[in-house]
Amino acid sequence: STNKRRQQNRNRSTQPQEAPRSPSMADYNSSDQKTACRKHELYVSFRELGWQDWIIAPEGYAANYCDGECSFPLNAHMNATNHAIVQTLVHLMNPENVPKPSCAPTKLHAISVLYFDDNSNVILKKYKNMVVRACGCH
Amino acid sequence: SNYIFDGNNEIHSSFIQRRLRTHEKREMQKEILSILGLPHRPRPHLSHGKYNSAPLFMLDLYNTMSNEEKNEVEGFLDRYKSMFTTHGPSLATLQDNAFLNDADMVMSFVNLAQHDRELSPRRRHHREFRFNLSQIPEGEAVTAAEFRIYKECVSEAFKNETFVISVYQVVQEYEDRDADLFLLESRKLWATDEGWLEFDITATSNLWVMNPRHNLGLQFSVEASSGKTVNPKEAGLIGRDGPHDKQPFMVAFFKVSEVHIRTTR
Repeated sequence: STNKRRQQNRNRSTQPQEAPRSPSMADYNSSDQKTACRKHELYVSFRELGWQDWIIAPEGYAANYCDGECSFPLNAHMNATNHAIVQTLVHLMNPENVPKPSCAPTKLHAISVLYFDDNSNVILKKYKNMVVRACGCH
Repeated sequence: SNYIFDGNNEIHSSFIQRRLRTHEKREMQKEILSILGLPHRPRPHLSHGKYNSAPLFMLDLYNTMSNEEKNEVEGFLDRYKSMFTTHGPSLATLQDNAFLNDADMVMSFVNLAQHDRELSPRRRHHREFRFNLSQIPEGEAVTAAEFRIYKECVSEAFKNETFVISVYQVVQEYEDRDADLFLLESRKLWATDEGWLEFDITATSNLWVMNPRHNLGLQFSVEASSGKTVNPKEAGLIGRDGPHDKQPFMVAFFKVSEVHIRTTR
């Protein structure tokens, strides 16, 4: 509020000013590319499951998954939401109680699966949100 | 694990680094089945092989869909229409039905009538077809359904001849007399016509799904232009004794309800 700001200004003029805390090297290092939030490949193989007697197609699908840290600063991370920025700030202020933003899928795609049922009828079904196309910080 | 593996060489997660125990494998399989909306692993009896007309039709549809999913264009109707270019010529014109655009599941049903039953002399050329619609996943609503039968060219025996092909729903069966039939569609064709014939059985399929005891199958008859009934085989219609890839079957299109039902864990 205006009153507080005035008060702060008065204080600044009389008391030695504490330098604002800038992100330490450790903070920057935590967003290293090795640990940064990103998409990883993960293939679910219907063939390896031994399901080829009833799944006609596909042989499997690249489900993928998201993994990595969403650390300050978030510029390095893909698709960080506005909420993730707030979450990071609150985490920096209270690291013990507030977790960092989560690395999670931002873009999911569908796959189609063709399979037999118990009566040898054939089903072609579209499954939404099966393949992670992109990850980001939430 | 053997069946789920990380394509990335870097170490990211501990569960990838160890082989799953037997019960864990089983649980993982259950989880994947749950994602697919299946209570258990299906055990199909593939006595006729995977290369019957219905699986082939569905595989063509799958390939068309998969190719077009990559391009991220088109509606379901386009995919369905393009089927006819790869699965034999079609004699019927597919109407631009809006419901096909948002269908997200297609299911084919094999004909379960194993033998041509002895019908009365009046209906000796009728053929019967039965389909099991009892295993339709929960939450699916039929938006369209077709009975498909293949017709070959029979120009030599019936030069310049036309046939009237009729499809009936069996309404009531009796032990001592002919079944009551409800005419679904009649269509006039030339003897020289060749390709898949599609008959709209959407209303009938909905009735069968809602009241399975009403599912008494379909009957099919062929008449020459003189009004005389003709053996469907002589008219070029492929039946049970025909090639596997031209067997009659039923196909239905479904729309999934918004609420995805998952088993409670």
